[in-house]
Amino acid sequence: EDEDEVHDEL
Amino acid sequence: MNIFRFLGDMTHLISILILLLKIYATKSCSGISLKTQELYALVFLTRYLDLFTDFISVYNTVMKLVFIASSLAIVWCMRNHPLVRRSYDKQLDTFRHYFLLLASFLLALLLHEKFAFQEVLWAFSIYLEAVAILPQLVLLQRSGNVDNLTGQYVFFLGAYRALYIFNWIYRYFIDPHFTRWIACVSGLVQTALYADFFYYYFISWKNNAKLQLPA
Repeated sequence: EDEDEVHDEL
Repeated sequence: MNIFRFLGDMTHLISILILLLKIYATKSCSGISLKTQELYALVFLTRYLDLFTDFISVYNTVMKLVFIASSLAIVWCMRNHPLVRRSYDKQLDTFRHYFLLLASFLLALLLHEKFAFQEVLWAFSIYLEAVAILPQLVLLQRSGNVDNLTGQYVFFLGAYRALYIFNWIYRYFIDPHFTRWIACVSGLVQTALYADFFYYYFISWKNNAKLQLPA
């Protein structure tokens, strides 16, 4: 289960 | 962070500073589409919902605050500042941007990374940003001659997402598991919408002539 992908781009 | 993304963010910041300079220095927003500015404010507000929940870096947080504050300030200025609002080309800025809102939202309901409130709004902000420049491009075509600062503003705005495309290519080579299809495909569409503007911008730069977009 891929962890919640955080949007690290603006 | 990589050089392409950093240059992209700086280019984006420069475009906003140019617009703020134009409005502040000339007390005029002629040639600027209020509809595009409202769409951008919505893009930042729906994309940065994680501002207080996910801390990524000081840089990331500061830039998000700058983008939200500047876009709201520009919309407020164009609506309420007595001098600025008088120079708004209301009769030229007639693009039905509500359709862009609806289309982006419907697409976000269909295509998103996860069916969660924040993720659907994030996808909405990505799709909306791709088309948000349309009212501005239509206004430029209608207003014929484009003043220097407005031309620079649109140029840097288009260039920033082009740099982000290099950032996605770079990230993909570094980590093949990195796939951001939603942002990448939207970024390509967004940059493609500037194609003819970039062409006429280049012609005007080459001939050292005024930027003219054909009606």
